Amino acid sequence: MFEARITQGAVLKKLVEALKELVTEGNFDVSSTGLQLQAMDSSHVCLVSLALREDGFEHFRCDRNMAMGIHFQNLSKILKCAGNEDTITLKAEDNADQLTLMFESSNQDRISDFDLKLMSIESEHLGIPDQEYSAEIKMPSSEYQRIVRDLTSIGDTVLISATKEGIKFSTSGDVGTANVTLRHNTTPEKPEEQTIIDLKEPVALTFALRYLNNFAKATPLAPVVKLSLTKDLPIVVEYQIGELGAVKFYLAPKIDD
Amino acid sequence: KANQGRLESFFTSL
Repeated sequence: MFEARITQGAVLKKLVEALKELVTEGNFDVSSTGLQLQAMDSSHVCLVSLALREDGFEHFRCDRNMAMGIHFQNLSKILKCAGNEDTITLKAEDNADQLTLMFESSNQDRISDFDLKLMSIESEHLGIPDQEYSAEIKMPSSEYQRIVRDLTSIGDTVLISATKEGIKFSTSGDVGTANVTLRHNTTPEKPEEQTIIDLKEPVALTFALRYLNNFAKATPLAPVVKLSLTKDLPIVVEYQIGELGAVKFYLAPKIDD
Repeated sequence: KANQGRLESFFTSL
């Protein structure tokens, strides 16, 4: 059987809210090491990769590997019934066709359980090579959210260029043009307020703003976001979820004809 | 005008 208990149920709620617009369905692959998900959007332009470690849960048991096919809008409907302070336990028998979600209030005086019907999903996994990136930028996740939201109101695509001057986001549209540059800045005392640019070589790539804006739905999960860029490769937008694991979004670049 | 790349052009299917 599979059983996973997380005291901060709100994390699970935020995670599903971050994913559900981007991917309609996907497999929760559970094993003794934790829970993983790899899912592409319907147009195969972006991919969500989620990895939650077994030791990040208060309790984790998985007797045999399973792929649990989840419809995220449906999971979201159930998780909306959980309180923000609730502890959430996920449970499934081996080869089950349902996932049980149990919500316990913090003072244990309210306990509810919901069964989510599982789906059979043929998922296509992509091999993502571990690699060095030309530029890795850590910045406050709220800053990333603001930049992509602001630029989405001006244009459809953004040119992201990383140089030793900083990281520049540029767009243009019917109303005009916009440029936002962030400089390497380690002045703030709190690490989560710093902008750290680790540059191996200058790089510039163009992306659809709609997706980058969608990734920012993960902002409530983490104070810092990391962007990784290499010429002619998808960008990685990564949020570390405390000690529990990470969610990474990959977006294919726009390519010149 | 730039075309939107698809992930399969960058990553291999397993």
